[in-house]
Amino acid sequence: QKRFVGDQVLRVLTDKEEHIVLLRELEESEDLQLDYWAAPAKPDLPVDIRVPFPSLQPVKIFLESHGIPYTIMIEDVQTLLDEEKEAMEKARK
Amino acid sequence: LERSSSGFDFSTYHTIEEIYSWMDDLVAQHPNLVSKIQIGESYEKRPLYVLKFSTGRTAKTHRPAIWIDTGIHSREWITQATGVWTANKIATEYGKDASLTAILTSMDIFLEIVTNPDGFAYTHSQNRMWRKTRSINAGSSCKGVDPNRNWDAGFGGPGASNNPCSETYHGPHPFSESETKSIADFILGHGNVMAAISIHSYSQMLMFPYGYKDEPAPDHQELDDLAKEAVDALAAVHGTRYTYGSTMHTIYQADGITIDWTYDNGVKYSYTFELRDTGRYGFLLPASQIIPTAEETWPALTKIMDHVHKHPY
Repeated sequence: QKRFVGDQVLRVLTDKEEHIVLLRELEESEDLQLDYWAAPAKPDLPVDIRVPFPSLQPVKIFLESHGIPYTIMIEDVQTLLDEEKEAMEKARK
Repeated sequence: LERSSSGFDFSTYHTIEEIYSWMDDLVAQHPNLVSKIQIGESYEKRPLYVLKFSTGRTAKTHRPAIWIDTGIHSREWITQATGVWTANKIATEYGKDASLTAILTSMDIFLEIVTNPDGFAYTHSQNRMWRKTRSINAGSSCKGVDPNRNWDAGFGGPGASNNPCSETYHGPHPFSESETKSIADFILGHGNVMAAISIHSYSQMLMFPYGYKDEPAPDHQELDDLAKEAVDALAAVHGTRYTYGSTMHTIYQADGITIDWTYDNGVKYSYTFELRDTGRYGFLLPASQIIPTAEETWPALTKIMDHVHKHPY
């Protein structure tokens, strides 16, 4: 089973079209293995990106260097999945 | 906890086996209203089940019908869970809710709860983040097609990807996926589907055609007015605010999507929901959100269904 330890989901909310263009370019970087949960559509719509742990530093540097505002929506994806699994098992019992 | 008489817990997430088993229970509990039909099978040979809610047992021709599907993107578990809750709600409210009862007196409702069963099973067993189908792509190590880019409506346009490794890969050709082809065949074969509602998560939106082109749909104003009524009804339950409009103008260009195909094939009332976004969990919405999400979606659904019932075409 694939695990997501240390992966984070970043939420970008920007009002600048040029940021949206940059986020689209970022999506094309296959080596970063980014998973766009909510794709860059247009300003003022949130963009959510699951960033694998090894890609966190370069992605955050990219965002900060371009002045793209973001927050960490999910600190650790695996922790959330573990909680979800535990809740399902509890309910099943 | 909200439980059915069979002990099924609606406030938790379930595997495909549990949902399929519960569907049989629902049919057994409401034999005069609910039946289960199989419209095809998935790439990995899982049955594609649809619940049929009907009170018209003797009709020689198909009665006007409403199609609802949930969970075509397998990882958006809140949608399948909402589908389960909604199926139960339809079954238990028939005969009590005047509007729903009137609808079911002359119309049928078809509800496909697990629209992408291979992907859904995969989210439970191997990869919780899986969104697409599980078909093999020739010449690529990446599996799966985005079933909401695989319909024959603007297929292959810029609002989809031609990269098999992308989450929005449109597939080699329209309806390459049995999961979409089976629905299309069913709707065309039925011939009297008046509304199609495809439920996704998460963005808190209610959208209608088009996603593949900029121009307004011929029924734009009516669809827009009805969308406003629906999102107002939704917001009245827990205060959740939705945006609404055509897909192209509400979110982005999306080519080959379900509701554009249904609309282009004569289903005037074609809508797609994006359920709750709390801004904290994305599509990993905790199970505690299932009931509130389903509860608020219900009046929006009934608003659309009631309008369809009262505006035959």
